Amino acid sequence: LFQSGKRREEILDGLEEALILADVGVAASGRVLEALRTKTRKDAGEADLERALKDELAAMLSRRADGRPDGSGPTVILMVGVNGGGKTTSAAKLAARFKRDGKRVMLAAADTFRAAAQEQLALWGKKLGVPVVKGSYGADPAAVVFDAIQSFKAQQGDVLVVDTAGRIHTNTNLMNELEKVKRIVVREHPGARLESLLVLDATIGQNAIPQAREFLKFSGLTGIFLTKVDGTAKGGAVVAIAEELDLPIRFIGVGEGEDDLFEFSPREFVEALLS
Amino acid sequence: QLSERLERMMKFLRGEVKVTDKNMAEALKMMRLAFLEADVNYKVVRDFEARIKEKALGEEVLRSLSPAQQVIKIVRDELAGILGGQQKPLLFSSRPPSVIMLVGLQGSGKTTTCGKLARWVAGIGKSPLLVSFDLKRPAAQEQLKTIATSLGFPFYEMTSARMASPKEALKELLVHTANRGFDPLIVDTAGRLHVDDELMEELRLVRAILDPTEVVYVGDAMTGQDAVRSAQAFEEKIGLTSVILTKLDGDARGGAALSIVAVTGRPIKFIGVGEKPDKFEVFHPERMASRILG
Ligand SMILES: Nc1nc2c(ncn2[C@@H]2O[C@H](COP(=O)(O)OP(=O)(O)OP(=O)(O)O)[C@@H](O)[C@H]2O)c(=O)[nH]1
Ligand SMILES: Nc1nc2c(ncn2[C@@H]2O[C@H](COP(=O)(O)OP(=O)(O)OP(=O)(O)O)[C@@H](O)[C@H]2O)c(=O)[nH]1
Ligand SMILES: [Mg+2]
Ligand SMILES: [Mg+2]
Repeated sequence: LFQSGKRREEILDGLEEALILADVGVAASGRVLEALRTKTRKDAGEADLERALKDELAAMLSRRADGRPDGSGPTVILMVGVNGGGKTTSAAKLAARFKRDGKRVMLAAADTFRAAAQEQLALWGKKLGVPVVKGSYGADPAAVVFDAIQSFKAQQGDVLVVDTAGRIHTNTNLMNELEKVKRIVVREHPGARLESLLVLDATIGQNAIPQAREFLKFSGLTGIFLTKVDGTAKGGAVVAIAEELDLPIRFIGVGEGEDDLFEFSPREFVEALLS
Repeated sequence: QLSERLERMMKFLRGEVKVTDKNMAEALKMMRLAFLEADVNYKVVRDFEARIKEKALGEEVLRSLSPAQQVIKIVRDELAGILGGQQKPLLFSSRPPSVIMLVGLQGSGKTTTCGKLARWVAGIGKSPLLVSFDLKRPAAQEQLKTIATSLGFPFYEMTSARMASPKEALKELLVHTANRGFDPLIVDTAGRLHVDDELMEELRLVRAILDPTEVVYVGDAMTGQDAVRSAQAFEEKIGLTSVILTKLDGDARGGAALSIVAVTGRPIKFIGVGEKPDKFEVFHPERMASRILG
């Protein structure tokens, strides 16, 4: 009996280590393991424990699973997040996906700050055959969004994907700028469904959690777009985010091309997390 | 904070005069927690723990500090020692032009850092020429050209026509750089996954032709456990000379710094602390150590 008790703790420690290595974080891993301890039988074997863990994680990530934007318009999707996470590329992927679904799609290049940011999105628009509303370099991003909304309404578009500049979530001025962009959308197109997606790089560690908190506060968030999942990083920080902020993962990015996009599947994600 | 936790533990250890295996285990557990929360890689943490244990149980303990204070000091010194151990300034060739090549994962900040590096070397009297080998990302050439132009530095346009015969294109670039007296040549490369064998091989070939004095791994300070995997792969497949850690203006603890240095053995020479070209600093190991420890 003593032997099986020791073995159980060894297995549970191993599972906790796997979660930590996947960037789930020490605190969240501890909580998940605690839930596992109470929910599983004392004599559960390794396979049972592992399956129970996967069930637990999948359940955490399945809350609010329905409600993914499907482009039945009018929908405005705001792409927000810290620098370099993949917002511009992911905006293009969403535009491609909804266009392929037969929707009337537009893009707004509201990153008026970074070098060649608008040119980057404009090239995507050209490639995909999706119109891109731009502004002048250094202009107020809210002005670009305003113009984009007028155009979007005039053309009775289904989906408008708004690309914003990368910003560090601790920069209050930039976070206020984002809040203003959101207000413009709500004010100018109150009838539209507003989706605010946090574009999160799967390689990020625990800092993903404060990022999610801040962006939730300033731009409101309706979901997460997890990028660069084609790398080796597991993106486990989304577990803690789902737990604390109840944010669903809507899409995952698996490459640099416009088709490298999947709808999020909790089961598949959890399998990969522990592989 | 690690120091807070260890101070709390001090109360529990009060009266004890030397570090023992027993009170050491508690201190190490707290240190492990702090490091993991700071995104230091799990295996790097375990190795670090072993080093600390060895030091703490050794000669040094017979001082006036309490055991907990002693452990904190050893941890801080050891951390700063690893981070700053190989410290060297930016390397230049004795036969100009020097080539500085920036590599790393997608979105880590390479293109932006090229501009920062150019501005920094100009500040020590050099004449940089910037070039980008990224022919894939939309407007990548334009991004570096815009940065170069805004800073007043020359930009060499690498076109897909030129890159059709890469060996010739690279040799032509080096000749151009030497003839115009530019030094260093700062080379931006496309972001790539360390598991993309084809792109890693492409990078290895470019490096072989350019023979750079610096191959700089540009890493994002918010990287989590994966930091060792990518950095190690770039070190093994390409060979690195140094590291630049970006986005330290955020509030990520930056444990990736320790992970990357521990696994590659290469020094961090600079850090990025913002998007603008002047947001660039020489790396300070003690400051990074404090940041990681929280
Ligand atoms: N491998 C991989 N690369 C990606 C993915 N998504 C984006 N990228 C790459 O990541 C890099 C950054 O992408 P961007 O779309 O420019 O990121 P961003 O968030 O708009 O960046 P900023 O606007 O500068 O903040 C580019 O090289 C993209 O090709 C993905 O899912 N997988
Ligand atoms: N806040 C902050 N942002 C930075 C820093 N360094 C770079 N960035 C931003 O990070 C984003 C990505 O930078 P890039 O220079 O395009 O990254 P990259 O590595 O060249 O990207 P790829 O070529 O797609 O691999 C941009 O928004 C930059 O402005 C930094 O130190 N701090
Ligand atoms: Mg962008
Ligand atoms: Mg680049």
